[in-house]
Amino acid sequence: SHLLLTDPAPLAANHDDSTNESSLSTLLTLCDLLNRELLVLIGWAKQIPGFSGLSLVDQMSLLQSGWMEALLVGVAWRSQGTLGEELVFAGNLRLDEAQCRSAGLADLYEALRHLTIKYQMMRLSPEEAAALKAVALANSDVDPVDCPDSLQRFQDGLHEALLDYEASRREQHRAGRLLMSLPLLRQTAHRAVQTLLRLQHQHRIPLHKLLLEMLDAKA
Amino acid sequence: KEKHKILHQLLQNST
Repeated sequence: SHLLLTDPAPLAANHDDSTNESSLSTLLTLCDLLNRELLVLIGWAKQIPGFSGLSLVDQMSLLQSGWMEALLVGVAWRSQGTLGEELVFAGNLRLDEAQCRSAGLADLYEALRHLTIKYQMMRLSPEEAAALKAVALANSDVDPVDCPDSLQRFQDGLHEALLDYEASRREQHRAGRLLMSLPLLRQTAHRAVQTLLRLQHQHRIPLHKLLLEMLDAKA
Repeated sequence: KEKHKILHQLLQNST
């Protein structure tokens, strides 16, 4: 309940009009959205029960490691309702395969569709999406961990919430199935980060400072 | 963690 209550409202894209080149404009719009999503995610993470009980060092490590996974849960969640094969980055930023391809995001499109289809088939609920986002952060396998006991408690609390929720729906296998989707989520996030790093080098897309900082931790 | 000033600040802000 707490995760749902604090789940941030979806952001809208601010369409970039600084260039006539549509693929560049798409990338700039996407990066701006990503930066704002990241800010909101950090604010949200602080409200996840147990997060503030972690040391500041661990809070930073978890976010630096798991931010893209958490954000992609949102993209996959928003995209699962679409009839077409669009990725819904925001209500007003829906990209199909051709648009992604022309923006240099073909590999990202493919990876994100794979993830989206997986969640689409499971009919992910809002509760599950919120839980997965929190679990992705908590489970980001940072090394070294400053305070392992607090991290373990944080993870256990989220796990327990997920089990309770699925038990209330009398869905015996769903919690396990969701957790089994985490490797694909990580793989997809890795692709997304690689794509961003590549775009930054190739096109010299100006990235916001926070986004650069988070990418820097991944590079 | 010196390099990650913005994240550090965001986490330390209470709101």
